[in-house]
Amino acid sequence: RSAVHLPVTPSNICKARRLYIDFKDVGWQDWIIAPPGYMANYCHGECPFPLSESLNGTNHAILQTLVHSLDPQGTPQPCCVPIRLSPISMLYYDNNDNVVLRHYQDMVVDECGCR
Amino acid sequence: SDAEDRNTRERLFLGSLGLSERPQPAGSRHTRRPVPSELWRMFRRSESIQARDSDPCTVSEYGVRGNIIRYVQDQGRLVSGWSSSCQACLVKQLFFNVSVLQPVELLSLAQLEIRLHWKPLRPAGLLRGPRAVSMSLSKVIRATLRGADPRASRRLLLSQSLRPQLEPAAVAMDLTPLAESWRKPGHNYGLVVELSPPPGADPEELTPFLPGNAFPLEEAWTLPLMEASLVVVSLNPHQCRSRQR
Repeated sequence: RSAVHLPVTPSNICKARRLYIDFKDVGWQDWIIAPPGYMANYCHGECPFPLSESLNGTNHAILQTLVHSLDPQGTPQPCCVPIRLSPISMLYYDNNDNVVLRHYQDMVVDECGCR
Repeated sequence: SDAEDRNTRERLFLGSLGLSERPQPAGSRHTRRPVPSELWRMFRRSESIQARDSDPCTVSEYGVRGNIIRYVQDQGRLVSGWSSSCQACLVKQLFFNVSVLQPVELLSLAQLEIRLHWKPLRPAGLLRGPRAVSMSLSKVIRATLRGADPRASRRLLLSQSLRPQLEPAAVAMDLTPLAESWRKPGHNYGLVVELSPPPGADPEELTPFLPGNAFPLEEAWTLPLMEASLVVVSLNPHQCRSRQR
């Protein structure tokens, strides 16, 4: 009957984590002109009950955390996912030595939330 | 197998970026053509904070839908001497390989840009005042048979006179429908640009301003150096999904 509060250390909470993609690491530096890399980030962490407002949960996620707190085995927590993303642009040479500028949607995680 | 596994992962990831394979441009980083300053500007602008909220599937600089901007370089050759009637004319074939666009890509804009670099005018030239050259741009609609007049397979697109200028001058022309027709295999015969000296100019006076041709000091008049590129804007619909609300 009483809600079970699992102890959650702050670092476990759902939030964006830093992840820098270095194009040299994957051997792309000879065809990518710019950028040399970029901060992609990723989401990771818990979505505990009660879902605080900073976790940007939908009503459904709030419901799911409640059910999870009552039946942890039967219903998982909501997922910690990107909820705001940004584009990046890449300048590169193609196989014909043409210079290409390409814009990609949703390549940088700016904000995470529980869904 | 590790290497294969890595290659497979890379190919799958590049595929999701709309690239059929890892580009392998020829030459080294230092010998490749410089990045056009306009593309640098667009890239820097896209990195600004404001741009983060703009639509990456619209190219605001050209006002068209698109997420890929290519500066397709000219692969044509000088063909002076085609026109027997004008030995002093500078005649250049322009050829842009638009097969670099993937079939899935929607062509939004193909803009021809011809930059003319005039050699600084000599005093004699100044005395007589800069005289215009005439430039004609034609599309080639079929291969020219041996012995046939090459002009028979051309259709005039643009004809204008150009005056020498201190700064490089650019002629721009929207060739989107023509570039779309070039995407069909076997339909790309390119363009021909012809620069004709001012009427009455003494051919002896004229020496084309060509690479490797140092500035002939005794020369009072020179045809400009020409650089051509095709700015191609296209949209990959797989990468420009409408946002799920």
